Amino acid sequence: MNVFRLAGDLAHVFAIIILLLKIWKTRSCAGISGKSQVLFALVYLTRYLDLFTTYVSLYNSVMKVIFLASSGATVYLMYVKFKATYDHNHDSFRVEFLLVPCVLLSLLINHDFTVMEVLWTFSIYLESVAILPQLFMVSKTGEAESITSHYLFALGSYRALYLLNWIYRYFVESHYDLIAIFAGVVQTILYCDFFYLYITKVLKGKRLQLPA
Amino acid sequence: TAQHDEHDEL
Repeated sequence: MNVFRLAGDLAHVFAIIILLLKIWKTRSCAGISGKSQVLFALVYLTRYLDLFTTYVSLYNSVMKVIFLASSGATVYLMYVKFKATYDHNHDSFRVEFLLVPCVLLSLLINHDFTVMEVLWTFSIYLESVAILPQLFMVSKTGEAESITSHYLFALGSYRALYLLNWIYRYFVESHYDLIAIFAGVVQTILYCDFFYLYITKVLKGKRLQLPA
Repeated sequence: TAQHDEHDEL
């Protein structure tokens, strides 16, 4: 464990908590893409199957359970409890455009052709693009509430921090994982445009509104 | 699997 990895984990947990609190406090999931949230739940379900097969550490297991439980709770709040506030007209991204390539790519490019390993690879690929329905929704409505922007910023930064973790591990431990690095680079690039808007607008107290 | 360890991203 190094500082980048820990910071990445914390940014990720922080993002999920911001989102859950926002939905809970406002009793509304307006502006949030349910499709992205379902994809994230699928990411954790397919990756953390190893909870049942390998024990790494208490920290590792607890974090995995937190990710599974919180993404399950978010999906529940969006599709059951606060269903009436879910803005599905604007959540029109076609998820098959993400799922099909991720399935094919994980079958073709993986470390090991076993069920667990292909599922792990699938989840790593899917995680990198799972935010696209959300970013698509923001671009369709042309704006995002500030709390949604903070959520997206925390969610975008964790994979960038993980990239620093991989750079550190490459130099200090001579260890690297090309699949995780590739997916991390893709995910971080997808957020670049958003990061720019966040820094130039939201941090200066303005609403995140896309130029017309 | 062997190539994943506790220092991997979660």
